[in-house]
Amino acid sequence: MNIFRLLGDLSHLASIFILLHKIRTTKSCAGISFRSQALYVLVYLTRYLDLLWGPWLLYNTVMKLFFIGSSVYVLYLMKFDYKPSHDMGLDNFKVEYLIGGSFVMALLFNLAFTFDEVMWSFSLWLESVAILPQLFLLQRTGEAETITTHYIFALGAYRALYIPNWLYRWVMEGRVEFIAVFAGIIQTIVYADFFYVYFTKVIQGQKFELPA
Amino acid sequence: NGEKKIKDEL
Repeated sequence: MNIFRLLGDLSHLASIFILLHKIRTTKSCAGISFRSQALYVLVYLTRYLDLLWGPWLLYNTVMKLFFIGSSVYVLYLMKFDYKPSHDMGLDNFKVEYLIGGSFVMALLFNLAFTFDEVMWSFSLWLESVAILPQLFLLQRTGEAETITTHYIFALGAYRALYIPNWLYRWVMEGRVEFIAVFAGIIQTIVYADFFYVYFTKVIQGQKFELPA
Repeated sequence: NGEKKIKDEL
């Protein structure tokens, strides 16, 4: 565990609490992409298959169960409690391509051609693009509630912070997972435009608005 | 060695 990894995980945790806070306080899931949320459930279920056979490290196990549980809970909230506020008409990014593309990448790049390794690789590629339906929804509405942008930022910062963590581990421990590193870099590039607008507008106290 | 590495990240 190093400071980058810890900050990344805390950022990931924070993103979930910000999202739940947004839904509860505004009593609405407007501006949140159901499709991205569903992809995250798929990401965690395929990434954390090792919950079934261990080894169960306390910190990792608690976090894994929390990420699976909270993402399923958000889907439940969006599907039932706050269904009328969901922008179904605008939230129509074709996730089939993201899932199919990630699966092909997983078949091509994996540590071993076994079910769990292919699923692990699939989860990393899918996570790298899972925010796209959310960013697409943002693009279509052209603006976002500030709290929603904090959520997206914290979620993106998690993987961005894992990059110095990987560099640190490569140098200090001689350990490197190329699939995770490449997928993490792609994920951070996917977020680049959003980060730019977040830093130049939201941090300066302005509303998140995209140029027309 | 060919021993499988434990996935210790999230």
